[in-house]
Amino acid sequence: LGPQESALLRSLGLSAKPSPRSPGPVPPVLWRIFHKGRTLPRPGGEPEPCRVEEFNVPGNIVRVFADQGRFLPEGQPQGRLCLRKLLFFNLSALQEGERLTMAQLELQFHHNSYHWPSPGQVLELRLYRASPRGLPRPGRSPLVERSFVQLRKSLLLDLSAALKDGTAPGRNLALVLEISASGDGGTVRGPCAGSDAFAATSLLLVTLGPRCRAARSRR
Amino acid sequence: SAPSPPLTPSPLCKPRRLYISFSDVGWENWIIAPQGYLANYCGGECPFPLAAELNSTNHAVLQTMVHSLDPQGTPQPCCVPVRLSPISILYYDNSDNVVLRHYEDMVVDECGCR
Repeated sequence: LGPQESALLRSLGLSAKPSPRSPGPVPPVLWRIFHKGRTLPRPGGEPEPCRVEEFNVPGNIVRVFADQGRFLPEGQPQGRLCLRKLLFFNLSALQEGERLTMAQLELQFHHNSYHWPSPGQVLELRLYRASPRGLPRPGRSPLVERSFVQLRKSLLLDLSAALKDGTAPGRNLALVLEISASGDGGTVRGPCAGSDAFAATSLLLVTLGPRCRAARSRR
Repeated sequence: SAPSPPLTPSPLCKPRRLYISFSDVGWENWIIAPQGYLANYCGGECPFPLAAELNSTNHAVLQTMVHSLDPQGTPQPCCVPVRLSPISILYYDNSDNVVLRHYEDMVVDECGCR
Protein backbone atom coordinates (compact mmCIF):
# COMPACT_ATOMS: atom_id res chain seq x y z
CA LEU A 1 0.00 0.00 0.00
CA GLY A 2 3.16 2.15 0.29
CA PRO A 3 2.81 5.38 -1.67
CA GLN A 4 -0.96 5.14 -1.97
CA GLU A 5 -1.30 4.64 1.78
CA SER A 6 0.89 7.60 2.66
CA ALA A 7 -1.01 9.77 0.16
CA LEU A 8 -4.30 8.72 1.72
CA LEU A 9 -3.01 9.26 5.26
CA ARG A 10 -1.86 12.73 4.28
CA SER A 11 -5.28 13.52 2.86
CA LEU A 12 -6.72 12.38 6.19
CA GLY A 13 -4.43 14.91 7.86
CA LEU A 14 -1.97 12.36 9.25
CA SER A 15 1.79 12.54 8.79
CA ALA A 16 2.25 8.82 9.38
CA LYS A 17 0.16 5.76 10.11
CA PRO A 18 -0.69 5.83 13.83
CA SER A 19 0.32 2.78 15.84
CA PRO A 20 -1.26 3.29 19.25
CA ARG A 21 1.00 1.99 22.06
CA SER A 22 -1.31 2.36 25.03
CA PRO A 23 -4.67 3.43 23.64
CA GLY A 24 -6.98 4.70 26.36
CA PRO A 25 -10.77 4.43 26.53
CA VAL A 26 -12.79 6.52 24.09
CA PRO A 27 -14.33 9.49 25.96
CA PRO A 28 -18.15 9.15 26.00
CA VAL A 29 -18.55 12.65 24.53
CA LEU A 30 -16.73 11.57 21.36
CA TRP A 31 -18.88 8.44 21.00
CA ARG A 32 -21.94 10.66 21.42
CA ILE A 33 -20.83 13.08 18.69
CA PHE A 34 -19.82 10.19 16.42
CA HIS A 35 -23.18 8.38 16.73
CA LYS A 36 -25.18 11.59 16.49
CA GLY A 37 -23.41 12.40 13.21
CA ARG A 38 -24.43 9.03 11.80
CA THR A 39 -28.00 8.75 12.99
CA LEU A 40 -29.51 12.21 12.94
CA PRO A 41 -30.74 12.94 9.38
CA ARG A 42 -30.78 16.70 9.56
CA PRO A 43 -33.85 18.43 8.09
CA GLY A 44 -31.53 19.98 5.52
CA GLY A 45 -29.55 16.81 4.71
CA GLU A 46 -26.23 15.56 6.10
CA PRO A 47 -24.69 17.05 9.26
CA GLU A 48 -22.57 20.05 8.35
CA PRO A 49 -18.99 18.68 8.23
CA CYS A 50 -17.42 21.93 9.45
CA ARG A 51 -19.51 22.40 12.58
CA VAL A 52 -19.64 20.42 15.83
CA GLU A 53 -23.31 20.53 16.71
CA GLU A 54 -22.72 19.02 20.18
CA PHE A 55 -21.03 22.27 21.20
CA ASN A 56 -22.53 24.49 18.50
CA VAL A 57 -19.10 25.71 17.40
CA PRO A 58 -17.33 25.71 14.02
CA GLY A 59 -14.93 22.81 13.74
CA ASN A 60 -14.27 19.50 12.04
CA ILE A 61 -11.69 17.99 14.39
CA VAL A 62 -12.39 17.09 18.02
CA ARG A 63 -9.44 15.78 20.05
CA VAL A 64 -9.20 14.66 23.67
CA PHE A 65 -5.73 14.99 25.20
CA ALA A 66 -4.80 13.08 28.36
CA ASP A 67 -3.04 14.96 31.17
CA GLN A 68 0.63 14.04 31.59
CA GLY A 69 1.35 16.27 34.60
CA ARG A 70 2.24 15.38 38.18
CA PHE A 71 1.17 16.43 41.66
CA LEU A 72 3.13 19.36 43.04
CA PRO A 73 4.06 19.99 46.69
CA GLU A 74 1.37 22.11 48.35
CA GLY A 75 3.91 24.62 49.61
CA GLN A 76 1.32 26.53 51.63
CA PRO A 77 0.56 25.94 55.33
CA GLN A 78 -1.09 22.53 55.67
CA GLY A 79 -4.85 22.29 55.61
CA ARG A 80 -5.45 25.36 53.45
CA LEU A 81 -4.29 24.00 50.09
CA CYS A 82 -5.80 20.56 49.41
CA LEU A 83 -4.28 19.85 46.06
CA ARG A 84 -1.76 21.33 43.68
CA LYS A 85 -1.17 19.67 40.34
CA LEU A 86 0.66 20.41 37.12
CA LEU A 87 -1.60 19.70 34.14
CA PHE A 88 0.51 19.03 31.06
CA PHE A 89 -0.93 18.40 27.59
CA ASN A 90 1.13 17.46 24.55
CA LEU A 91 -0.56 19.36 21.72
CA SER A 92 1.97 18.40 19.05
CA ALA A 93 -0.83 16.65 17.10
CA LEU A 94 -2.30 20.06 16.22
CA GLN A 95 -1.32 20.95 12.69
CA GLU A 96 -0.29 24.21 11.09
CA GLY A 97 -3.37 26.08 9.87
CA GLU A 98 -5.80 24.61 12.40
CA ARG A 99 -7.84 27.24 14.25
CA LEU A 100 -8.89 26.55 17.85
CA THR A 101 -12.63 27.11 18.30
CA MET A 102 -13.28 25.50 21.69
CA ALA A 103 -11.30 24.21 24.69
CA GLN A 104 -12.85 22.34 27.61
CA LEU A 105 -10.99 20.92 30.61
CA GLU A 106 -12.59 18.00 32.43
CA LEU A 107 -11.61 17.22 36.05
CA GLN A 108 -12.78 13.82 37.25
CA PHE A 109 -13.01 12.92 40.94
CA HIS A 110 -13.43 9.59 42.69
CA HIS A 111 -16.73 8.73 44.31
CA ASN A 112 -15.20 8.76 47.78
CA SER A 113 -14.58 12.47 47.50
CA TYR A 114 -18.25 13.25 47.77
CA HIS A 115 -17.83 13.95 51.51
CA TRP A 116 -15.33 16.59 50.47
CA PRO A 117 -15.52 19.41 51.54
CA SER A 118 -16.83 18.85 55.04
CA PRO A 119 -19.92 20.85 56.04
CA GLY A 120 -19.22 24.55 56.42
CA GLN A 121 -16.23 24.36 54.10
CA VAL A 122 -16.05 25.86 50.62
CA LEU A 123 -13.64 24.59 47.98
CA GLU A 124 -11.87 27.12 45.83
CA LEU A 125 -10.40 26.05 42.52
CA ARG A 126 -7.84 28.12 40.64
CA LEU A 127 -6.17 27.38 37.33
CA TYR A 128 -3.00 29.18 36.25
CA ARG A 129 -0.91 29.14 33.12
CA ALA A 130 2.44 27.58 33.97
CA SER A 131 5.87 26.99 32.52
CA PRO A 132 6.39 23.36 31.45
CA ARG A 133 8.39 22.93 34.65
CA GLY A 134 5.18 23.53 36.54
CA LEU A 135 5.81 26.97 37.97
CA PRO A 136 2.89 29.38 37.80
CA ARG A 137 3.86 32.48 35.85
CA PRO A 138 4.56 35.05 38.61
CA GLY A 139 1.94 37.77 38.99
CA ARG A 140 -0.41 36.15 36.45
CA SER A 141 -4.04 36.15 37.46
CA PRO A 142 -5.71 32.74 37.31
CA LEU A 143 -7.28 31.64 34.01
CA VAL A 144 -10.24 30.24 35.94
CA GLU A 145 -11.45 30.75 39.54
CA ARG A 146 -14.41 28.73 40.84
CA SER A 147 -15.70 27.91 44.32
CA PHE A 148 -18.13 25.15 45.18
CA VAL A 149 -19.54 23.49 48.26
CA GLN A 150 -20.01 20.05 46.77
CA LEU A 151 -17.75 17.98 44.54
CA ARG A 152 -19.23 16.13 41.60
CA LYS A 153 -17.79 13.20 39.69
CA SER A 154 -16.87 15.42 36.77
CA LEU A 155 -16.22 19.15 36.54
CA LEU A 156 -16.07 20.90 33.14
CA LEU A 157 -14.19 24.18 32.76
CA ASP A 158 -14.44 26.18 29.56
CA LEU A 159 -11.00 27.47 28.59
CA SER A 160 -11.94 28.64 25.10
CA ALA A 161 -11.50 32.34 25.74
CA ALA A 162 -8.33 31.81 27.74
CA LEU A 163 -6.60 29.59 25.18
CA LYS A 164 -7.64 30.99 21.85
CA ASP A 165 -4.75 33.40 21.70
CA GLY A 166 -1.93 31.34 23.08
CA THR A 167 -2.22 27.78 21.77
CA ALA A 168 -0.34 27.64 18.55
CA PRO A 169 -0.04 24.26 16.81
CA GLY A 170 2.88 22.09 17.81
CA ARG A 171 3.05 23.46 21.35
CA ASN A 172 2.46 21.89 24.75
CA LEU A 173 0.11 23.36 27.29
CA ALA A 174 1.04 23.56 30.97
CA LEU A 175 -1.39 24.65 33.69
CA VAL A 176 -1.26 24.55 37.49
CA LEU A 177 -4.44 23.50 39.26
CA GLU A 178 -4.89 24.53 42.90
CA ILE A 179 -7.80 23.45 45.06
CA SER A 180 -7.99 24.95 48.53
CA ALA A 181 -10.59 24.79 51.30
CA SER A 182 -11.85 27.67 53.32
CA GLY A 183 -14.36 27.45 56.13
CA ASP A 184 -16.79 30.05 57.47
CA GLY A 185 -14.72 32.83 58.97
CA GLY A 186 -11.70 31.63 57.05
CA THR A 187 -10.68 28.95 59.53
CA VAL A 188 -10.40 25.58 57.96
CA ARG A 189 -11.76 22.68 59.92
CA GLY A 190 -10.26 19.28 59.24
CA PRO A 191 -7.98 18.30 56.34
CA CYS A 192 -9.35 18.18 52.82
CA ALA A 193 -9.20 15.15 50.61
CA GLY A 194 -6.39 16.25 48.30
CA SER A 195 -4.82 14.12 45.63
CA ASP A 196 -6.57 10.85 46.53
CA ALA A 197 -9.92 12.43 45.54
CA PHE A 198 -8.54 13.21 42.13
CA ALA A 199 -9.22 10.72 39.34
CA ALA A 200 -8.13 12.17 36.00
CA THR A 201 -7.99 15.25 33.80
CA SER A 202 -8.40 15.61 30.09
CA LEU A 203 -8.51 18.49 27.64
CA LEU A 204 -11.00 18.50 24.78
CA LEU A 205 -10.11 20.77 21.85
CA VAL A 206 -12.24 21.55 18.81
CA THR A 207 -10.37 22.94 15.82
CA LEU A 208 -11.22 24.01 12.31
CA GLY A 209 -8.90 22.29 9.84
CA PRO A 210 -7.41 24.19 6.87
CA ARG A 211 -9.75 22.55 4.30
CA CYS A 212 -12.80 23.55 6.28
CA ARG A 213 -11.48 27.04 6.76
CA ALA A 214 -11.01 27.36 2.99
CA ALA A 215 -14.50 26.00 2.34
CA ARG A 216 -16.03 28.42 4.86
CA SER A 217 -14.24 31.44 3.41
CA ARG A 218 -15.40 30.39 -0.11
CA ARG A 219 -18.98 30.15 1.16
CA SER B 1 -14.38 -4.50 -2.11
CA ALA B 2 -16.79 -4.11 -5.02
CA PRO B 3 -19.04 -7.09 -5.71
CA SER B 4 -18.80 -8.46 -9.26
CA PRO B 5 -21.16 -6.46 -11.45
CA PRO B 6 -24.66 -7.94 -11.77
CA LEU B 7 -25.31 -10.13 -14.84
CA THR B 8 -26.99 -7.41 -16.81
CA PRO B 9 -25.31 -4.25 -15.51
CA SER B 10 -26.93 -1.01 -16.55
CA PRO B 11 -24.45 0.51 -18.99
CA LEU B 12 -25.45 4.04 -18.05
CA CYS B 13 -23.47 6.31 -15.71
CA LYS B 14 -24.59 5.86 -12.09
CA PRO B 15 -23.22 5.22 -8.55
CA ARG B 16 -21.91 1.66 -8.09
CA ARG B 17 -21.58 -0.01 -4.71
CA LEU B 18 -18.10 0.01 -3.13
CA TYR B 19 -17.63 -0.91 0.52
CA ILE B 20 -14.28 0.10 2.02
CA SER B 21 -13.27 -2.03 4.97
CA PHE B 22 -10.45 -0.49 7.03
CA SER B 23 -9.28 -3.92 8.13
CA ASP B 24 -8.70 -4.78 4.44
CA VAL B 25 -6.07 -2.03 4.39
CA GLY B 26 -4.63 -2.93 7.80
CA TRP B 27 -5.93 0.17 9.55
CA GLU B 28 -8.15 -1.55 12.11
CA ASN B 29 -5.68 -1.06 14.97
CA TRP B 30 -5.89 2.73 14.95
CA ILE B 31 -9.31 3.45 13.49
CA ILE B 32 -11.83 3.01 16.31
CA ALA B 33 -14.99 3.55 14.26
CA PRO B 34 -16.43 2.93 11.75
CA GLN B 35 -14.96 -0.47 10.75
CA GLY B 36 -15.61 0.50 7.16
CA TYR B 37 -18.16 2.43 5.11
CA LEU B 38 -20.03 2.52 1.83
CA ALA B 39 -17.93 4.86 -0.36
CA ASN B 40 -19.38 3.87 -3.79
CA TYR B 41 -17.92 5.02 -7.11
CA CYS B 42 -19.18 6.25 -10.46
CA GLY B 43 -19.27 3.89 -13.43
CA GLY B 44 -21.09 3.60 -16.77
CA GLU B 45 -21.45 5.24 -20.13
CA CYS B 46 -22.52 8.74 -21.21
CA PRO B 47 -24.00 7.87 -24.63
CA PHE B 48 -25.75 10.07 -27.17
CA PRO B 49 -28.45 11.27 -26.66
CA LEU B 50 -27.69 12.05 -23.02
CA ALA B 51 -30.77 11.21 -20.95
CA ALA B 52 -31.98 13.94 -18.59
CA GLU B 53 -31.42 11.81 -15.48
CA LEU B 54 -27.71 11.62 -16.24
CA ASN B 55 -27.28 14.97 -14.54
CA SER B 56 -25.17 16.35 -17.35
CA THR B 57 -23.98 19.78 -18.40
CA ASN B 58 -24.80 21.41 -21.75
CA HIS B 59 -21.17 20.92 -22.63
CA ALA B 60 -21.47 17.17 -22.05
CA VAL B 61 -24.55 17.03 -24.31
CA LEU B 62 -22.57 18.74 -27.06
CA GLN B 63 -19.57 16.49 -26.47
CA THR B 64 -21.69 13.32 -26.84
CA MET B 65 -23.07 14.71 -30.07
CA VAL B 66 -19.58 15.37 -31.46
CA HIS B 67 -18.44 11.96 -30.19
CA SER B 68 -21.29 10.25 -32.08
CA LEU B 69 -20.14 12.02 -35.29
CA ASP B 70 -16.43 11.54 -34.69
CA PRO B 71 -15.85 8.70 -32.21
CA GLN B 72 -12.10 8.58 -32.83
CA GLY B 73 -11.52 12.25 -32.46
CA THR B 74 -13.66 13.17 -29.44
CA PRO B 75 -14.19 10.94 -26.42
CA GLN B 76 -17.48 10.51 -24.59
CA PRO B 77 -17.96 12.71 -21.47
CA CYS B 78 -16.83 11.17 -18.18
CA CYS B 79 -19.06 9.66 -15.53
CA VAL B 80 -18.00 11.48 -12.32
CA PRO B 81 -19.31 12.16 -8.78
CA VAL B 82 -21.52 15.26 -8.72
CA ARG B 83 -22.74 15.01 -5.10
CA LEU B 84 -20.70 13.61 -2.20
CA SER B 85 -21.28 13.50 1.53
CA PRO B 86 -18.99 13.53 4.56
CA ILE B 87 -18.32 10.87 7.17
CA SER B 88 -16.84 11.07 10.68
CA ILE B 89 -13.93 8.88 11.70
CA LEU B 90 -12.95 8.18 15.33
CA TYR B 91 -9.30 7.20 15.61
CA TYR B 92 -6.10 7.23 17.72
CA ASP B 93 -3.49 9.69 16.46
CA ASN B 94 0.29 9.31 16.65
CA SER B 95 0.26 10.50 20.27
CA ASP B 96 -2.50 8.07 21.34
CA ASN B 97 -4.99 10.94 21.64
CA VAL B 98 -8.53 10.07 20.65
CA VAL B 99 -9.59 12.15 17.66
CA LEU B 100 -12.99 12.56 16.00
CA ARG B 101 -12.67 14.11 12.59
CA HIS B 102 -15.30 14.99 9.96
CA TYR B 103 -14.05 14.30 6.45
CA GLU B 104 -15.83 15.90 3.53
CA ASP B 105 -16.46 14.23 0.16
CA MET B 106 -16.06 10.65 1.34
CA VAL B 107 -19.28 9.04 0.00
CA VAL B 108 -20.48 9.23 -3.61
CA ASP B 109 -24.20 9.98 -3.56
CA GLU B 110 -24.78 11.03 -7.16
CA CYS B 111 -22.96 10.70 -10.49
CA GLY B 112 -23.23 12.72 -13.67
CA CYS B 113 -21.78 13.12 -17.18
CA ARG B 114 -19.28 15.94 -17.44
